[in-house]
Amino acid sequence: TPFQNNLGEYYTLV
Amino acid sequence: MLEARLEQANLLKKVVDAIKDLVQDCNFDCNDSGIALQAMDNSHVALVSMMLKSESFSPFRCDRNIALGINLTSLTKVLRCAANEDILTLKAEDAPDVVNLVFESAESDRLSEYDIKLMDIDQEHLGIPETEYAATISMPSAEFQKICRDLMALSESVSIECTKEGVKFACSGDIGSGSVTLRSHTNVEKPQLNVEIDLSEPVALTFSLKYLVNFCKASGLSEQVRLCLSNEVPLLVEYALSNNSYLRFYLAPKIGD
Repeated sequence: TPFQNNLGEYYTLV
Repeated sequence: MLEARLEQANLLKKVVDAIKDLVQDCNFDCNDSGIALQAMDNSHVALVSMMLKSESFSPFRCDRNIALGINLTSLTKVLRCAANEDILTLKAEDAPDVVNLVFESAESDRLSEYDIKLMDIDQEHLGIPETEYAATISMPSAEFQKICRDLMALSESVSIECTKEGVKFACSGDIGSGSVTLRSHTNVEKPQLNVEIDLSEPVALTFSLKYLVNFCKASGLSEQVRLCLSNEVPLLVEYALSNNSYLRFYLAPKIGD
């Protein structure tokens, strides 16, 4: 199954 | 202090119902512009962003920034005590231990009052940049919900492909495959049934249906849903509410094989 990505890879913590 | 009065408890009931399976404990950040919430699910794949603008309340008063850390299961229990048409007022002190909810029946003299104990929640907050999306699709929220539910019977993921021909939702699984294609469509008499596709470049991304079906619990909040896609960024699923308030969901795409 495809790997599910993580939001942290697109948006940075503020 | 915070004092925010909603004409209908139904709005908050529906919002909390739509997000409670995705996120459990969240801060309701209150300031003079309204009440906002941002929370990620445990796996950090999906994010909920809610904004209830001060204009959605009448009256709305919030003198200083207050974060109300609330367990959504607790909030759901208390909101169940309100009738959909009740007037709901949220109240909190400046450094509160509890949030106070008052439900008033417009038709009788019943007044119910509940306090929910607040939690100290240290929440990770993501900065989401303003994005020019390659494709924006507005469509009936019920239609989107049906597509997601239908395709989930066949597969755990859906590819959303947007070209100038239209938008294609496709999946394949053990028993076979399926797809639904929508083209732009204008219904003058029932604009809530419109499908509008705004495309600057073709996009194709794959997402987990489990999350999309979860987002669709917000369908009762708005007749239309907006999907915003760009290659290699999370999908934005937006339910617009009145007074520029909104409920948004972000979902990271699936990558690789």
